[in-house]
Amino acid sequence: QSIIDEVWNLSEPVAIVQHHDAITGTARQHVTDDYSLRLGKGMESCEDVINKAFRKLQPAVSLVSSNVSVPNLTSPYRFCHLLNISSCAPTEEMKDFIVTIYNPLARDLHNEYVRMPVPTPGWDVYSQNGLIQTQIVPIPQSVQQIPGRSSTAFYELIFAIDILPGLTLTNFRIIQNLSSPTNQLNPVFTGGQANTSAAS
Amino acid sequence: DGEYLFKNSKGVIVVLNKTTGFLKTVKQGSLELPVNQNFYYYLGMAGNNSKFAWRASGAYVLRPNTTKSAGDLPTPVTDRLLSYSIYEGVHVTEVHQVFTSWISQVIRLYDKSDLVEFEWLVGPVPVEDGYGKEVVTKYTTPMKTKGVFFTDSNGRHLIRRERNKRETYPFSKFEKVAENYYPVPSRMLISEKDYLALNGQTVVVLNDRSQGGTSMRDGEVELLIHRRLIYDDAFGVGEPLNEKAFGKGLVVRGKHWLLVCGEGTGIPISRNREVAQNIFMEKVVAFADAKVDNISNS
Repeated sequence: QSIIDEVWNLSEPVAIVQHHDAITGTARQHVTDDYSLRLGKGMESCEDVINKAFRKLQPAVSLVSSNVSVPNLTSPYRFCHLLNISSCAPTEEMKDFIVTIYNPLARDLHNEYVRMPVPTPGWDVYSQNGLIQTQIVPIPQSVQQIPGRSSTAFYELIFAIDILPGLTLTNFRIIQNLSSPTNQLNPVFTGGQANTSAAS
Repeated sequence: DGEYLFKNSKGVIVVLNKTTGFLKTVKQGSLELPVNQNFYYYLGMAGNNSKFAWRASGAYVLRPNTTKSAGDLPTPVTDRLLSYSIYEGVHVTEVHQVFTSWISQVIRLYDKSDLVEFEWLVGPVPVEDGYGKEVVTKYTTPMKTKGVFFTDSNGRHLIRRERNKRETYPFSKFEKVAENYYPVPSRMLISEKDYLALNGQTVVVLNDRSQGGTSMRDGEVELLIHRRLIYDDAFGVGEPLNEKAFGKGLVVRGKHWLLVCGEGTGIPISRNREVAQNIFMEKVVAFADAKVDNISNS
């Protein structure tokens, strides 16, 4: 019953924003702000449910190369709400963490990529098969300067998932490694008006 | 020779014009399709709300002022990028583009993907000149689409649209731009052949949120991505569509995905359904601290 109540905390505001003013954006600003607040609270409530579900559904495998048995994880899962502005408190604060990724589709996903904002460029990522290839790219200045963005993330860490079966979880362990090479951070080409003598 | 080219292991090739920094061509299979992409704006109708015909553009109605600007053509924000940088790596090639002080974008080509990703950042839209603005992005190709384009019906089937024509009532031509705008919940599509079953060359643009869209010229996909307006349209909300975040206008960031499919590409047009589903049912990602005291050794 308690889990149903937690899910209801989101389904109720989702029902409320079916109103035509909420769907089309014709509500007054303070009403729209209230819709956002209700949805935000509902999402947080559902994260508790996802937290429990992820623990229950964890595959009985270890991340062998990093000696981690994920089913025995005791720390709670955290989520990112600000990925749309390349900001994510968990990945900015933690230096050694597990990323659990769930495919909500009932079919396999192939060749998917995971991106996460991070504060420093050097990171090692382990899958169940060991260390995997990663890439680091800088977050554009224009994103870093979005009004109200308060983030320590200057880079995005990228890695690939070859296959993620439908309705299935997979895990990666991510460890900060400041000595990792970061030569991909430099652009291979730059251009535009700002780079011409006329503009300067 | 004035071009910058990058490609991935799926055989997708993206070509940029080195001088302007704009997208120039997308190659997929044996198809080499010229594609230009830029940002534009319409001025919002100020109106005076005393008559229906003089209503302002606002929350309820899209009403670009096509007499104030160049007919039904939106104004390009620039004809050459302020700056751009290209980053290459094992998983993705990214082009970081700066169009103006208030518009920037990242174009991405992942190594094992048949999509070209556009992540745009727009705002705060300047209104100090006294005009509200409706910001659009256009993907322009030379395809001969004969005024026909397709928009989806809440992620279900695609609906055929024809420029300057309505199925159920006469087209008035009074407001050509607004009258040709349609809802785009998940994707918009143009094809060289009128009927999708013929598998002609097809361009699909998928979006991450519902937007308005049209094709005001043959071969174009136009999507409305941001609006900042300074007059209420007097339909009831009582506020202009002028969201202020942190004392400034709102900044929006979102994604479009370009899929070139159909004849000559090796990718069936039906691929758009799978991609749209992947976007809608995105992966769920969660993080947990892996400090030694939180985890047992295997």
